[in-house]
Amino acid sequence: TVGCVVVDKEGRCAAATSTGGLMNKMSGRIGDSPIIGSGTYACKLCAVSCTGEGEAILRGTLARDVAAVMEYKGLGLQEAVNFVIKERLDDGGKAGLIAVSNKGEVAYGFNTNGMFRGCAAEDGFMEVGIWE
Amino acid sequence: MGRWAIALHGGAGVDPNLPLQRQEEAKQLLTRCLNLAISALRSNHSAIDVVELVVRELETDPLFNSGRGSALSEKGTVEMEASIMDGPKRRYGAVSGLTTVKNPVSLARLVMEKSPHSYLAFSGAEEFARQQGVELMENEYFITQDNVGMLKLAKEANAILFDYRIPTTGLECCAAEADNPLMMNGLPINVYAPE
Repeated sequence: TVGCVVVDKEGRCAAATSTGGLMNKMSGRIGDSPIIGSGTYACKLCAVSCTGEGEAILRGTLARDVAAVMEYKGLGLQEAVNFVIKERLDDGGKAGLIAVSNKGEVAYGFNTNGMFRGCAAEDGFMEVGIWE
Repeated sequence: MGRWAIALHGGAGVDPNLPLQRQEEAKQLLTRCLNLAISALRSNHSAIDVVELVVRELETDPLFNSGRGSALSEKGTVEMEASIMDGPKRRYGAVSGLTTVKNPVSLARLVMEKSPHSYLAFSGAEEFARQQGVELMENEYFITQDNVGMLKLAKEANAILFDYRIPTTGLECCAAEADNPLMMNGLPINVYAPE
């Protein structure tokens, strides 16, 4: 799975996710990536793209939950990402996600051993990584 | 004026023994995509344009599991899916079951912008793609030799792999790691490759 989240200078957030799904999946299987609120979500507050065990992400509605805990619980972006990874995945569910906020923050989280990721911000911050 | 920011991913769940060369290739691709996005944002492109631009680039490179390089179904075919969402306007487009569309994310955007719907799948999505004139490829274009090998291993292991791929180092890898106590879906953790 690949994904990208962006907030532009106008504070507009957008998210996109694309995937081939699971190796050896049944024909006709649909995962989290195209499901609004599961693998992909964006609103005025933030944008989120997920990757990992599709069925676990679907059950946890991970992407929407990041926005929801920011909106209803008042959490910051990284706090929201951490909360969702820790609290919203089933036991053993493995996933990762990336997020940006309308304030120009970036955040990511995962409970797998690694996630291919990169982020950059207008202040010059730039990072590419795989492991924790 | 606010501050722009971008994050991107190429999948979670990475073989801890992923060769350094593969790690470097992944980092180079991620860096190239970041630079593409930075340049677009500095040129005042909108967030929705930039996410599509970046995901198209990732789909076109066979390194990660999307577009060319997608994981294979049990039939050895590629069935791709993608989505895109524009936050402020609350618009959404998604596609599933694509077998010929070179860049699924762009078709998802067309669903969002040019159809009265949010989500098209399988034959309907393919028909919409033809109507819209997007670039189409034979299914073979999306299939890499690495993934053919991974599917073979997955079938031999009788496993559906949750967004992870078995590296092409072969079954001897699985045997070599048989003593590893960390398991996922019935297989040692380090037989899994990204996505």
